[in-house]
Amino acid sequence: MNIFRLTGDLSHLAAIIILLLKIWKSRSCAGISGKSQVLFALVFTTRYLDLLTSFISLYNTTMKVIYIGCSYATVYLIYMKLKATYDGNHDTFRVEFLIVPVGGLAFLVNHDFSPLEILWTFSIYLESVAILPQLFMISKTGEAETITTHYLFFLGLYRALYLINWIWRFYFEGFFDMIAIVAGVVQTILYCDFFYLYVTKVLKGKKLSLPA
Amino acid sequence: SQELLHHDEL
Repeated sequence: MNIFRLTGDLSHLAAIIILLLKIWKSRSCAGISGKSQVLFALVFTTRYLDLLTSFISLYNTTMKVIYIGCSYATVYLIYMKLKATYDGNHDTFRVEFLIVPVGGLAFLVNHDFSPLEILWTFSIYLESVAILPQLFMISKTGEAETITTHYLFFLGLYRALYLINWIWRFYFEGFFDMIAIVAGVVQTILYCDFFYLYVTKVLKGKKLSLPA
Repeated sequence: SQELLHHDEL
Protein backbone atom coordinates (compact mmCIF):
# COMPACT_ATOMS: atom_id res chain seq x y z
CA MET A 1 0.00 0.00 0.00
CA ASN A 2 1.24 3.54 -0.76
CA ILE A 3 -0.11 7.00 -0.16
CA PHE A 4 -1.34 7.38 -3.73
CA ARG A 5 -3.35 4.17 -3.66
CA LEU A 6 -4.73 4.97 -0.18
CA THR A 7 -5.72 8.50 -1.20
CA GLY A 8 -7.18 7.09 -4.38
CA ASP A 9 -9.31 4.60 -2.46
CA LEU A 10 -10.46 7.31 -0.04
CA SER A 11 -11.31 9.58 -2.98
CA HIS A 12 -13.31 6.75 -4.52
CA LEU A 13 -15.07 6.13 -1.20
CA ALA A 14 -15.79 9.87 -0.87
CA ALA A 15 -17.36 9.94 -4.34
CA ILE A 16 -19.58 6.95 -3.58
CA ILE A 17 -20.68 8.39 -0.23
CA ILE A 18 -21.26 11.90 -1.64
CA LEU A 19 -23.57 10.52 -4.32
CA LEU A 20 -25.47 8.24 -1.94
CA LEU A 21 -25.95 11.05 0.60
CA LYS A 22 -26.98 13.55 -2.11
CA ILE A 23 -29.69 11.21 -3.36
CA TRP A 24 -30.78 10.15 0.12
CA LYS A 25 -30.89 13.65 1.67
CA SER A 26 -32.48 15.41 -1.29
CA ARG A 27 -34.80 12.45 -1.90
CA SER A 28 -34.05 13.02 -5.56
CA CYS A 29 -31.85 11.48 -8.22
CA ALA A 30 -32.43 14.26 -10.76
CA GLY A 31 -29.43 14.66 -13.02
CA ILE A 32 -27.99 11.28 -12.01
CA SER A 33 -27.55 8.61 -14.65
CA GLY A 34 -29.07 5.39 -13.33
CA LYS A 35 -27.34 3.55 -16.16
CA SER A 36 -23.89 4.57 -14.95
CA GLN A 37 -24.78 3.47 -11.43
CA VAL A 38 -25.95 0.08 -12.69
CA LEU A 39 -22.67 -0.26 -14.59
CA PHE A 40 -20.71 0.58 -11.42
CA ALA A 41 -22.69 -2.01 -9.46
CA LEU A 42 -21.81 -4.50 -12.21
CA VAL A 43 -18.14 -3.43 -12.05
CA PHE A 44 -17.98 -4.09 -8.30
CA THR A 45 -19.93 -7.34 -8.51
CA THR A 46 -17.71 -8.84 -11.20
CA ARG A 47 -14.49 -7.54 -9.66
CA TYR A 48 -15.08 -8.47 -6.03
CA LEU A 49 -16.23 -12.06 -6.45
CA ASP A 50 -12.86 -12.92 -4.90
CA LEU A 51 -14.46 -11.89 -1.61
CA LEU A 52 -15.71 -15.46 -1.64
CA THR A 53 -12.39 -17.08 -2.53
CA SER A 54 -9.46 -15.17 -1.04
CA PHE A 55 -8.79 -12.91 1.94
CA ILE A 56 -6.21 -10.20 1.31
CA SER A 57 -6.65 -7.87 4.29
CA LEU A 58 -9.32 -6.46 6.55
CA TYR A 59 -9.01 -3.15 4.72
CA ASN A 60 -9.44 -4.83 1.33
CA THR A 61 -12.46 -6.83 2.43
CA THR A 62 -14.09 -3.93 4.27
CA MET A 63 -13.75 -1.52 1.34
CA LYS A 64 -15.09 -4.07 -1.13
CA VAL A 65 -18.16 -4.69 1.02
CA ILE A 66 -18.73 -0.95 1.41
CA TYR A 67 -18.37 -0.32 -2.33
CA ILE A 68 -20.78 -3.11 -3.23
CA GLY A 69 -23.26 -2.12 -0.53
CA CYS A 70 -23.29 1.57 -1.44
CA SER A 71 -23.52 0.94 -5.18
CA TYR A 72 -26.51 -1.38 -4.80
CA ALA A 73 -28.14 1.04 -2.35
CA THR A 74 -27.69 3.83 -4.93
CA VAL A 75 -29.21 1.72 -7.71
CA TYR A 76 -32.07 0.77 -5.37
CA LEU A 77 -32.79 4.44 -4.58
CA ILE A 78 -32.71 5.44 -8.25
CA TYR A 79 -34.80 2.62 -9.72
CA MET A 80 -37.10 1.77 -6.84
CA LYS A 81 -37.48 4.09 -3.90
CA LEU A 82 -37.04 7.40 -5.75
CA LYS A 83 -38.05 6.18 -9.19
CA ALA A 84 -40.38 9.16 -9.62
CA THR A 85 -37.41 11.54 -9.59
CA TYR A 86 -35.37 9.54 -12.09
CA ASP A 87 -34.88 11.52 -15.29
CA GLY A 88 -35.09 8.64 -17.76
CA ASN A 89 -35.67 10.90 -20.75
CA HIS A 90 -32.14 12.25 -20.50
CA ASP A 91 -30.49 8.99 -19.41
CA THR A 92 -30.55 7.45 -22.86
CA PHE A 93 -27.00 6.19 -23.46
CA ARG A 94 -27.03 2.78 -25.15
CA VAL A 95 -25.10 0.76 -22.53
CA GLU A 96 -25.18 -2.34 -24.73
CA PHE A 97 -22.67 -0.49 -26.92
CA LEU A 98 -20.35 -0.58 -23.90
CA ILE A 99 -21.07 -3.98 -22.40
CA VAL A 100 -20.78 -6.04 -25.60
CA PRO A 101 -17.37 -4.73 -26.80
CA VAL A 102 -16.01 -4.75 -23.23
CA GLY A 103 -17.26 -8.31 -22.76
CA GLY A 104 -15.66 -9.40 -26.01
CA LEU A 105 -12.37 -7.70 -25.21
CA ALA A 106 -12.25 -9.35 -21.78
CA PHE A 107 -12.33 -12.73 -23.52
CA LEU A 108 -9.60 -11.74 -25.96
CA VAL A 109 -7.19 -9.79 -23.77
CA ASN A 110 -6.70 -11.06 -20.23
CA HIS A 111 -4.01 -12.39 -17.92
CA ASP A 112 -5.57 -15.81 -17.50
CA PHE A 113 -8.46 -17.55 -19.20
CA SER A 114 -10.24 -18.50 -15.99
CA PRO A 115 -13.78 -17.40 -15.10
CA LEU A 116 -12.73 -15.21 -12.15
CA GLU A 117 -9.93 -13.57 -14.12
CA ILE A 118 -12.11 -12.90 -17.17
CA LEU A 119 -14.76 -11.34 -14.92
CA TRP A 120 -12.06 -9.24 -13.25
CA THR A 121 -10.80 -8.12 -16.68
CA PHE A 122 -14.37 -7.37 -17.78
CA SER A 123 -14.81 -5.20 -14.68
CA ILE A 124 -11.57 -3.30 -15.31
CA TYR A 125 -12.54 -2.55 -18.92
CA LEU A 126 -16.14 -1.71 -17.98
CA GLU A 127 -15.08 0.68 -15.23
CA SER A 128 -13.06 2.73 -17.70
CA VAL A 129 -16.22 3.57 -19.68
CA ALA A 130 -18.93 3.26 -16.99
CA ILE A 131 -19.09 7.04 -16.48
CA LEU A 132 -20.02 7.70 -20.13
CA PRO A 133 -23.81 7.54 -19.60
CA GLN A 134 -23.46 10.11 -16.81
CA LEU A 135 -21.28 12.47 -18.89
CA PHE A 136 -23.64 11.96 -21.84
CA MET A 137 -26.64 12.84 -19.62
CA ILE A 138 -24.95 16.05 -18.46
CA SER A 139 -24.25 17.00 -22.07
CA LYS A 140 -27.94 16.41 -22.85
CA THR A 141 -29.35 18.35 -19.88
CA GLY A 142 -26.66 21.00 -20.41
CA GLU A 143 -25.91 21.34 -16.70
CA ALA A 144 -25.08 19.48 -13.48
CA GLU A 145 -25.81 20.19 -9.84
CA THR A 146 -22.71 21.32 -7.98
CA ILE A 147 -22.81 18.31 -5.64
CA THR A 148 -22.85 16.05 -8.70
CA THR A 149 -19.72 17.77 -10.01
CA HIS A 150 -17.96 17.07 -6.69
CA TYR A 151 -19.00 13.42 -7.02
CA LEU A 152 -17.51 13.30 -10.52
CA PHE A 153 -14.35 15.10 -9.44
CA PHE A 154 -13.54 12.58 -6.69
CA LEU A 155 -14.51 9.70 -8.96
CA GLY A 156 -12.15 10.93 -11.67
CA LEU A 157 -9.41 11.77 -9.17
CA TYR A 158 -9.39 8.24 -7.72
CA ARG A 159 -8.22 6.57 -10.93
CA ALA A 160 -5.78 9.41 -11.68
CA LEU A 161 -4.21 8.72 -8.26
CA TYR A 162 -4.12 5.03 -9.13
CA LEU A 163 -2.04 5.90 -12.20
CA ILE A 164 0.54 7.47 -9.89
CA ASN A 165 0.24 4.41 -7.61
CA TRP A 166 1.15 2.18 -10.58
CA ILE A 167 4.17 4.32 -11.40
CA TRP A 168 5.18 4.05 -7.73
CA ARG A 169 4.68 0.26 -7.65
CA PHE A 170 6.60 -0.23 -10.90
CA TYR A 171 9.50 1.81 -9.59
CA PHE A 172 9.61 0.36 -6.05
CA GLU A 173 8.13 -3.12 -6.47
CA GLY A 174 8.64 -3.85 -10.16
CA PHE A 175 4.89 -4.51 -10.22
CA PHE A 176 2.75 -3.48 -13.16
CA ASP A 177 -0.52 -4.67 -14.60
CA MET A 178 -0.79 -3.51 -18.19
CA ILE A 179 -4.54 -4.22 -18.41
CA ALA A 180 -5.34 -2.07 -15.36
CA ILE A 181 -2.91 0.66 -16.47
CA VAL A 182 -4.25 1.00 -20.04
CA ALA A 183 -7.87 0.95 -18.83
CA GLY A 184 -6.99 3.44 -16.08
CA VAL A 185 -5.41 5.83 -18.59
CA VAL A 186 -8.49 5.64 -20.83
CA GLN A 187 -10.76 6.17 -17.82
CA THR A 188 -8.84 9.23 -16.65
CA ILE A 189 -8.68 10.73 -20.14
CA LEU A 190 -12.48 10.56 -20.35
CA TYR A 191 -12.62 12.92 -17.35
CA CYS A 192 -10.22 15.53 -18.77
CA ASP A 193 -12.96 17.64 -20.33
CA PHE A 194 -14.91 17.53 -17.07
CA PHE A 195 -11.82 18.30 -14.98
CA TYR A 196 -11.25 21.42 -17.09
CA LEU A 197 -14.81 22.61 -16.55
CA TYR A 198 -14.67 21.71 -12.85
CA VAL A 199 -11.51 23.73 -12.23
CA THR A 200 -12.44 26.73 -14.41
CA LYS A 201 -16.09 26.93 -13.33
CA VAL A 202 -17.14 25.03 -10.24
CA LEU A 203 -14.05 25.95 -8.22
CA LYS A 204 -14.77 29.58 -9.10
CA GLY A 205 -18.25 29.28 -7.66
CA LYS A 206 -20.01 29.12 -11.01
CA LYS A 207 -22.51 26.49 -12.02
CA LEU A 208 -21.36 23.80 -14.41
CA SER A 209 -23.31 24.36 -17.62
CA LEU A 210 -22.66 23.25 -21.18
CA PRO A 211 -21.76 24.30 -23.82
CA ALA A 212 -18.78 25.55 -21.83
CA SER B 1 1.10 -14.20 -19.87
CA GLN B 2 1.89 -12.54 -16.56
CA GLU B 3 0.20 -14.72 -13.92
CA LEU B 4 -1.33 -12.51 -11.26
CA LEU B 5 -2.02 -14.81 -8.30
CA HIS B 6 -4.61 -12.45 -6.95
CA HIS B 7 -5.39 -8.80 -7.39
CA ASP B 8 -4.48 -6.94 -4.24
CA GLU B 9 -5.91 -3.61 -5.45
CA LEU B 10 -9.52 -2.51 -5.14
